[in-house]
Amino acid sequence: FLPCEIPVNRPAPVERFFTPAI
Amino acid sequence: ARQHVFLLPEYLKDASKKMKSGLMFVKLVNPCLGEGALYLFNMCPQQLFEIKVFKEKHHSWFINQSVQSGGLLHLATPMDPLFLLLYYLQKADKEGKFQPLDQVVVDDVFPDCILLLKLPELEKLLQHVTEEKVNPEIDKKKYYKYSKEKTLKWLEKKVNQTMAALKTNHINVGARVQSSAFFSSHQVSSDKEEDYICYAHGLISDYIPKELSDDLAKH
Amino acid sequence: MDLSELERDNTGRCRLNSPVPAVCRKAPCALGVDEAGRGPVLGPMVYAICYCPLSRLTDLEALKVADSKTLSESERDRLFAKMEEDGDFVGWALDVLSPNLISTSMLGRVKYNLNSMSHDTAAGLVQYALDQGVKVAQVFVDTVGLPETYQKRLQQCFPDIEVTVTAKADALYPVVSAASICAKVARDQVVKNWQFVEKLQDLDIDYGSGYPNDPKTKAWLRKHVEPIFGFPQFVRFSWRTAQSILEKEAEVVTWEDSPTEEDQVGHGKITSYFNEGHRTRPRLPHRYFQERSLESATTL
Repeated sequence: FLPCEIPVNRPAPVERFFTPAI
Repeated sequence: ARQHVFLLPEYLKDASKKMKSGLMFVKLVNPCLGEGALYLFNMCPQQLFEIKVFKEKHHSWFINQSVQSGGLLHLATPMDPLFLLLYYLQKADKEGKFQPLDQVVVDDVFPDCILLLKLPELEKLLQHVTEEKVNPEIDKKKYYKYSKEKTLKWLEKKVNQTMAALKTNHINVGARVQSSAFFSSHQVSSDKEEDYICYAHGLISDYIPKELSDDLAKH
Repeated sequence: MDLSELERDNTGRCRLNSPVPAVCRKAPCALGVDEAGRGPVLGPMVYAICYCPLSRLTDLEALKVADSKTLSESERDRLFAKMEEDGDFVGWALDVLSPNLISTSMLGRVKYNLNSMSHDTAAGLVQYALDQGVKVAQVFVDTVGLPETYQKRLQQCFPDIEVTVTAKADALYPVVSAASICAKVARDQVVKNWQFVEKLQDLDIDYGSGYPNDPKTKAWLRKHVEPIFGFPQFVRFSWRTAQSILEKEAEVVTWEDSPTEEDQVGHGKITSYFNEGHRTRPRLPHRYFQERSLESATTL
């Protein structure tokens, strides 16, 4: 759940670029 | 394609496995405003869920390997179908006579309202808000008429249940000044009984027409 | 040079140093400061200090640590190795600032610009040498920004030390040139061994010099821009070159504090504040829902 608005619905290389951290 | 994020009660998880159309989105009336609203209907056992949507600016989702704009979060919570039946009973009351339910719960704008007729224990539900008559000669069919007096009693129970839930959940019912975001660990005991009644009345009033809300306030 | 700490996590900063030569704790020393990688749009910026006793400056010069800009990469590596061998009178320390640290500092809500970052890093390294017991008597620094301001600032930090800030300090003072060699050797090694946490597909590492005007670097940036995530963290997002590619190729992302159109357009006419007569306001959900940004769903 992102605190920003990305105004598109599209594929994105999430697991390559985004490392969730608690 | 657009993707949606839903919070559902756990037990609905395999509803759609049990039956093909186990869970259905239906458009039914919003009993407070008379406009359309989205509901979720579980077919077995029949159960009605209202759908609220969390909507705030500047949000989006990462869903697996995709991004979804909007960041909406839909929540399905059980809703007492009597609020919807009541809406139709009140509308039919203008004719001032007892009628069979399938002539009351009709709506060419929201035809799916007939799903409400399949609800289990429907007759028990209706006793809270109607007078009923059985016509022995014809078909032992039950005829119903909206009863304002019974309805107010029923709503009073709802308000009391809601008040109890507000207290148990430490919902801040005091003046708006304290934002509910700052949950005080110990509930601000200054919230008076009166605040709880008003708050609970206001919440219930989101599910009944304005006129009935005013009657309930007086009651 | 053991950069393994940086290879484990290249999103912050990391400090490296040589052992402190015993003689540097006894005899008054000259200390040179310089950096490598200030201009590139890729990779870290490295700050380095190099110090040795004033009495051994000629020996340092004899190592041929001439103006480091004239040296090739392999010559720098060889000279660095030589300085390591002659470690009995030369000490060094580095501070590697990752591109992610540079980007997040410069783009943070409270801006922390590159010059301030440079000045603080340089002062931090001089302080480090003092904390290690090095008898620093003179400091020579290659200038960043206005020499006078920088000199004043450093002199305030270290009142008992003779501070000289000047342009082309690496051509004038061997300790600065030696520091410059340390910084460049470190930066070259970090860039060569950069671990892309982003597990890039078809990654080519032929990104040229990393300088913004290098066509190879620009081509590499255009090839590796990702519409949602921008670039790998190897890139300095705060560089104009990077930003202009993002503006063209990437999605627009708005944050709560992003300036919105209405902010820019300015407020409407005063009359827009008067409510339009008896227009019935749509009935708002109960405050329980409003306070939680919840509303009834009408469509999916």
